Amino acid sequence: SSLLKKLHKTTQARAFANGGGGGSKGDSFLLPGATVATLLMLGVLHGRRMYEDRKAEEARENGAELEFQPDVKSKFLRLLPLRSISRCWGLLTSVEIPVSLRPHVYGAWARAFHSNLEEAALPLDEYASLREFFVRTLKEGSRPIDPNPRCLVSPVDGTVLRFGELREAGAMIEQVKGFSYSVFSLLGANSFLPMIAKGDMHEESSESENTSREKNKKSWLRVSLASPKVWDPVSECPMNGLFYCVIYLNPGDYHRIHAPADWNVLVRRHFSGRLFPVNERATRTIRNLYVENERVVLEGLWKEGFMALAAIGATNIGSIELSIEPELQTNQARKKLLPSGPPEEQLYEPDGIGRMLKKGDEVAAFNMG
Amino acid sequence: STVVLVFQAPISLSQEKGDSSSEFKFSVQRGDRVRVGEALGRWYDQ
Repeated sequence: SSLLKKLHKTTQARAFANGGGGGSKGDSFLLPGATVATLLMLGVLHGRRMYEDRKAEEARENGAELEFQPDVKSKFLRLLPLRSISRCWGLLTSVEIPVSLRPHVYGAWARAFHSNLEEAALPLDEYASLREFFVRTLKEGSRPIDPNPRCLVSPVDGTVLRFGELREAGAMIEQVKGFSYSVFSLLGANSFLPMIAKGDMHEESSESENTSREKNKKSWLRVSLASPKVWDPVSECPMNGLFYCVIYLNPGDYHRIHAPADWNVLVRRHFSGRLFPVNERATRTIRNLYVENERVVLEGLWKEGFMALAAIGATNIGSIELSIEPELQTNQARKKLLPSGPPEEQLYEPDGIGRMLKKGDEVAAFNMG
Repeated sequence: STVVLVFQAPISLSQEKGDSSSEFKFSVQRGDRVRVGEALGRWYDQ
């Protein structure tokens, strides 16, 4: 405030020195109170945000597990038209950048978000817009696929947030300590998962093994009915557990999604949801974040049984483009303001062949807007 | 953006204890940086 008083005095003195110019010229230099108050408030909020983030960082370094803690900001986010903001961001990043500026713009992006420009498949000045650069492919051989037939590979570049085995009947995944969400809600009510999760794969005695095997058979019967030509994985494989892995992609990461194994995709579900940010702070403060956000779920079979992948969008990355279904459009303007209804489902090849993918094949890509 | 992978993988039931000792083992830790094509987990013959 002393700084502002000094600024105020100097502007007045300067106005006076220039022949006074009467009250009007002096007044026009006056910073109205509201602007000063707004600047001060933004400064205080920013300072508080930095303090809180530093506190969270220290807690994490001390190994403390951050807990679920809804705050005012997460409630405020619910009031914003995040989908429209996301589409505006997409329009902005689609603007063509002059060729001479491209290396500088993408270089600045790479420095800000730690992208590796060496891996980009094309020279930087061949990406016409930031949106085109964002969904860049990589040079051949940049991502060797682990050839071990008994391993599952990462479908994306990113940071492992959570992983584990789904043992409880409710098949819940922890979003952050103190809050979990249901896998059924994430994948959709029509998911083939219920039969498997209810199949209680872990029952001990042999007779229950047969009954659960029967149950499994029934569930896969439903799948095989949907896709008669798909092999029945249950009879060929030992008891199976249900596992999950959650991977977060930073804005600077390579944003294409690949098949984690040889995988036959049978069905796609598109949930036209909200577009909250999905950064670390959002996972700590927004309830059911992954279940509310716009997402595309691919479900199918691999040699060990069921496999599903949920690609979840965010405010800045609202689009999910499928290599196996290029016509799918996500983050479209919704006619009604009400939250989204049931997901839009597409059974691949109604006679049940599905879309066969080899381990490492490209499946989809995230994009801005 | 975020990707959630849900999949079945082999487990083996350890009869005497009656609880399932997963045969599938993750080869990552929370907070690890992973890249496309790197192993998330493997399973082994018992």
